[in-house]
Amino acid sequence: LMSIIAIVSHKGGTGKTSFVQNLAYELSATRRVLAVDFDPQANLTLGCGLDPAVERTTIYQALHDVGRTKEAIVTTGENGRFHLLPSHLDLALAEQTFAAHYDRNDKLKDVVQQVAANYDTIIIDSPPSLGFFAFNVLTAATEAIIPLQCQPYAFQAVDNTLKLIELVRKGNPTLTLKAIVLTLYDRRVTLTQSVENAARERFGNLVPQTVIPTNIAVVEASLDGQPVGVYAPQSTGAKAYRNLAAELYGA
Amino acid sequence: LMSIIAIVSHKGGTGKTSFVQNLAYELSATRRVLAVDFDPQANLTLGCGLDPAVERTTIYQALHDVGRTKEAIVTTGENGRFHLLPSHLDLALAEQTFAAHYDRNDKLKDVVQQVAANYDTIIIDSPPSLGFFAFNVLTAATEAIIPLQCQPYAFQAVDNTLKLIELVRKGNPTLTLKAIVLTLYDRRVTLTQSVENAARERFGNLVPQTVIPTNIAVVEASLDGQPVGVYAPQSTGAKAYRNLAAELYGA
Ligand SMILES: Nc1ncnc2c1ncn2[C@@H]1O[C@H](COP(=O)(O)OP(=O)(O)OP(=O)(O)O)[C@@H](O)[C@H]1O
Ligand SMILES: Nc1ncnc2c1ncn2[C@@H]1O[C@H](COP(=O)(O)OP(=O)(O)OP(=O)(O)O)[C@@H](O)[C@H]1O
Ligand SMILES: [Mg+2]
Ligand SMILES: [Mg+2]
Repeated sequence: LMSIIAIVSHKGGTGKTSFVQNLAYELSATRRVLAVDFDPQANLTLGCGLDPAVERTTIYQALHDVGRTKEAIVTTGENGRFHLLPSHLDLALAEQTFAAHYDRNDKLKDVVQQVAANYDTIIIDSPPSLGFFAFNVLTAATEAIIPLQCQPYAFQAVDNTLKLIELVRKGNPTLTLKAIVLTLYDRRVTLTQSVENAARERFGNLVPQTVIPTNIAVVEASLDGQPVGVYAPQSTGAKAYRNLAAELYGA
Repeated sequence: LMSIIAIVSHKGGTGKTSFVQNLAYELSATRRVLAVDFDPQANLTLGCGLDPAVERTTIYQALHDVGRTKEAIVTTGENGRFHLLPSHLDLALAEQTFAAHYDRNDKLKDVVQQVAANYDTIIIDSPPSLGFFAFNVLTAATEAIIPLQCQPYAFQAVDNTLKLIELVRKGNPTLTLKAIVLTLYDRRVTLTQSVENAARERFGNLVPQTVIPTNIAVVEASLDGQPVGVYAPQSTGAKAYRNLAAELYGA
């Protein structure tokens, strides 16, 4: 039952963080879910309503001492529906700190394995990266999802991200690509259509029927520290994430 | 007359690459301009009409041997109006390659200084980063501009980016913050207004009157390998960049 999902894209601003928070919430209706913030920006932590500047145990401490992983985990989502392993700006130091370690790409995996038995699904946010952060997230994961913003630069980034996944499979053969999901989809913009057509032609069934539309409620929800499914359950954004959870995971 | 402008933001997708291409083009009406692509994604290279996958001399070779900088430079923009130092995915290797070098944060500066005498303005694109890439770009620069997408996560990233600029000033005291420019500005969205108000209240005159609106012509232009000033000179995007060049640089 256990899936560890890495949400990755080399391109910045494609909707990775919003994807993690909202998919985690929808999946948590039927599963025990842990969302992991592996980005020094700590946007997922902020989006879940925590102040990233407050001193607390975060993923950064857990990387240094896996025994502190449980201590760092907080409950979030409506009525604590899913758990969060929060981040902090200090995480930016991790790349240099662990650069010389033989197992530098396994650090996150070691953390995640500490608590894996307590969850059905773990879903991990990452910064736009081709190095340490991306290697760690993909090494810890059993599957990857690439959010694809319907824009040319983001479409071009998919290739680099696919190469990265192939590379990490050398050390983590169980890793598969689960889906390439169209995000920030704006039906009124013809460019959206041409990116969608190019993506479906190139990647076929890897691109789910469900797309994530541009919907301001998603942004307002993150400002309110809530998933969009809590903030505006009838919004197009919330419905899309519900449909996506059903289409990809039968949730 | 010489200004070396670093376009930086820790947040992904805030419009850094589009900003570099379009401001470079507008400034090139009255100055000799070099745009530098210091992002392994090579989006600026792609946006200027070059295929990033084609083998050529790029910034990556120049970092290893500054003598190859001139060889890497190509002309771009309408009638070769500004020059480009292109990038390649290999640049992603630079962080590890130079990690142990004493002068690892000066690599880009050494490259830029090779050709600085030939230009009035050099403007540098960077990936969303808090490490090697950001240190190099800010060390090479005389001033920084932060594009601020009118969204909560991007607003929150400004603080981290300001701290980064303060840090690098220890090694590069001439570095100043030139402006925090509102980008992807959509007047119809109330959230845009609240981010604008928060930015103007917090940063005052650092926020120019000119904002860069969300304008699909900017995206279509990049797909066409052109600055928006060439692709659609009367578009709101092109006019905004022209106004910004005048407001910030009297161009
Ligand atoms: N469905 C949506 N509709 C409208 N806005 C959205 C949607 N999803 C995300 N956004 C907004 O778009 C911006 C980019 O999204 P987000 O920050 O989640 O991307 P990211 O890939 O995590 O960025 P980074 O590369 O910086 O980590 C944010 O301001 C977010 O609030
Ligand atoms: N004024 C604009 N109007 C509409 N779309 C824009 C505008 N400026 C940029 N874009 C689009 O928004 C997306 C993000 O912009 P861009 O890629 O320039 O940001 P970036 O900060 O360079 O991203 P990264 O962090 O990945 O380097 C791109 O798809 C780009 O084409
Ligand atoms: Mg993010
Ligand atoms: Mg860019």
